[in-house]
Amino acid sequence: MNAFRLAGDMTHLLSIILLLLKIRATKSCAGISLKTQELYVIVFMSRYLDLFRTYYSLYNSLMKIIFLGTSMCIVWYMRSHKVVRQTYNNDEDTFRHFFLVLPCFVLALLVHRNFTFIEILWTFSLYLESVAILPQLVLLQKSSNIDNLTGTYVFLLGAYRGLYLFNWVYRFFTENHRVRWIPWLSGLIQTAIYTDFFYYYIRSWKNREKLKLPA
Amino acid sequence: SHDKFKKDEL
Repeated sequence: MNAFRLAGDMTHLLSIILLLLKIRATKSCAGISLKTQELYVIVFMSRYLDLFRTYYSLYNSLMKIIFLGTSMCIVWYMRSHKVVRQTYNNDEDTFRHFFLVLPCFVLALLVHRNFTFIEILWTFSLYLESVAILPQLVLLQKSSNIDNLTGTYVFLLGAYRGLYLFNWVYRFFTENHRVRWIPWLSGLIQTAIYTDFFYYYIRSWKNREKLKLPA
Repeated sequence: SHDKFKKDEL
């Protein structure tokens, strides 16, 4: 495993730890989009379907279990925890899952590598992951008060796929020269969606100001 | 090959 890949995975893991920390320590999920979190559950469930069928490494299986477990745990907190669920911005988190899930699924049916069950779901998970942050970004735009943990959570979550892009470039030159359009383009779009957020996050960090996104 | 990437990436 190269350094970009490891850094990407660790950034992803750290973002989740940070979010769970925020929820557990402050007993609040204010500013967090349940829509985005539910989309991540769908992403992980459709991508890691092969978890018990094919084994690659202990690291790999462990990370998959962690991503599946934590994403479901976060959704549980936001939906069912008696204190946390009351802090959820129900009225502002208005993005409809359906408008992301359906087009991604149709696209996976049309654009894929092999027409098999596992392959279609894997492709669907990449398409869906690339846009899953949209409800969260829309919610942040509506929020006048974005706390540090939420801002940093979104920043790390965006940085993770960006680091994967470097990992793919690295692997392209060191392992085998084969073009993998589906993950590359999805990852590129995923990272590009964060561009605006990155700009405002870094600017607020440099100026030591509170993060605010223009509506 | 293709499958190797798919299995070892997250």
